[in-house]
Amino acid sequence: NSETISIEQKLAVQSIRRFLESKTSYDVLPVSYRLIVMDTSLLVKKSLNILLQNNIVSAPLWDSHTSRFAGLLTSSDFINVIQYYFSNPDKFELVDKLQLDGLKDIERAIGVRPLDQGSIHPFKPLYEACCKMIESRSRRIPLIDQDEETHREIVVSVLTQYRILKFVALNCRETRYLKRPIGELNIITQGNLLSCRMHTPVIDVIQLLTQGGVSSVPIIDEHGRLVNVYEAVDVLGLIKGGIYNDLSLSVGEALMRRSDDFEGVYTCTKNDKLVTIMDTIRKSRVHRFFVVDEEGLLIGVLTLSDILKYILFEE
Amino acid sequence: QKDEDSTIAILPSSLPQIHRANMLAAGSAAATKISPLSIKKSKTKWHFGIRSRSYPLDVMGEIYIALKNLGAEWAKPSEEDLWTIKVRWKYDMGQPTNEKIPDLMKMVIQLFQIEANNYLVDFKFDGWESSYGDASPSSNEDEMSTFSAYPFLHLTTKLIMELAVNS
Amino acid sequence: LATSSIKHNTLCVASIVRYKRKYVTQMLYAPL
Repeated sequence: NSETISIEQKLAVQSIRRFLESKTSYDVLPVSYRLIVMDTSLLVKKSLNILLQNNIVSAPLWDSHTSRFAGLLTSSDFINVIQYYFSNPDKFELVDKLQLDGLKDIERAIGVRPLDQGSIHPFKPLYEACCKMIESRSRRIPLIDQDEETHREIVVSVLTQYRILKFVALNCRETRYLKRPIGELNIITQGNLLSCRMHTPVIDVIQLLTQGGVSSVPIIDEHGRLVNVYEAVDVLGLIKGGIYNDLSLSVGEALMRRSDDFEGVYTCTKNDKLVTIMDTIRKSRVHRFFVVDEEGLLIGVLTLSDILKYILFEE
Repeated sequence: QKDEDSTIAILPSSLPQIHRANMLAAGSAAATKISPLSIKKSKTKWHFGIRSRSYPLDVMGEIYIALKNLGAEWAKPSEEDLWTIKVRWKYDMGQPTNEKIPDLMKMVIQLFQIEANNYLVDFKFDGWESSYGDASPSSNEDEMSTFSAYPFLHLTTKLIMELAVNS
Repeated sequence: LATSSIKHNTLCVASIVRYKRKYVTQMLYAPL
């Protein structure tokens, strides 16, 4: 039986891969959708309001001086601002008046290598967009075309790993054959996982996000049981509340900024299968699964990148 | 096919209400002061163009002044249609590009009356021209399928700001 | 062109653009 399950899984993964090669990023786009873009001369704090008001965590930037797109605004930019402010508490005035086109200077000031976003044409195979995202270790990729008259760039949309996996979960019936336990697939990130305690100062957790190049840090109790998770997007709420100047806050206190419609942290165990993982992605806005054992002890994490990498390159 | 033995779950202690209760129970001092982010996802209220209750000719005057201040040019309006302005706007990018790309953006600005003393100024993108004369390939409507709206949107923001500041 | 009321010195304009067979509501936020 397990032999059959392994063969079915292998064939299903290959079939899903062919699906990704046969579709384009354009196919993932809804028939009608919204794209919010910000002029780089906006104040950073204004851009934060716009993201929160529109319930988004990232947006393409447009430089009206050069009439070109200037990359994506993401939670990493806000993390950089917090770190800059933490090392330069006297620069409150500068941070308050910082414009989006000043974010590059902040990156240089704190010595952070800018995230290479990459980009891809909307009509390239979806498989290629996925590979580019895995390569650039970013969780989103702008779809760029050219204005046929002026040859200027057009950002058609920004594709995320979540949207692609949801597209697969909605359109590939083969996901129902992915029945091998994820513990056998060697796709869980485990062992010396970055983590913190509820009383850890939030600034230390933010440092972990940057140093670890991760988008979330699990919070464990004295027994190693998973209690909560601090995510990169939580930084937006921290800045919104203006409490970033009180960075002595513990991460537990900072998490109280979370809005009440936060869906909660998803957990699974090594016995879970990708068939139910993909079904959960189809139904809910989930960005990672923390793997725990029967006692709730933290074992590892399964990110959307891990799942995408498995579908793209394994079997 | 439901997979009965799925152990996927949502961590109860991560739900905001439960987390808050746990923090307060732990006696955290700051916890009482920190409230959850309640960004009212205020539905942006959209308008077509911009509204005005001023006298129609005053509105047109304001628009011409704003266009002039912004360095745009316009075709002389015909007697029978005083309420439409055909605008051309040099859109120089500052960086010299050897390739000849159209640099004159065309826009049509039109005043509509909605009801008694309630007017609407509508802005429409009207393609590109080249300031060095050669007629740009005026691909017709349904071929024109990849054009960037951002230069048009940018110029309308400048015009709206000019009108807002002047008024 | 669609416009939003100017709030906190920020203006948002939008227009619905056809891209191939799909429709994008392009929104641009700019400071006053």
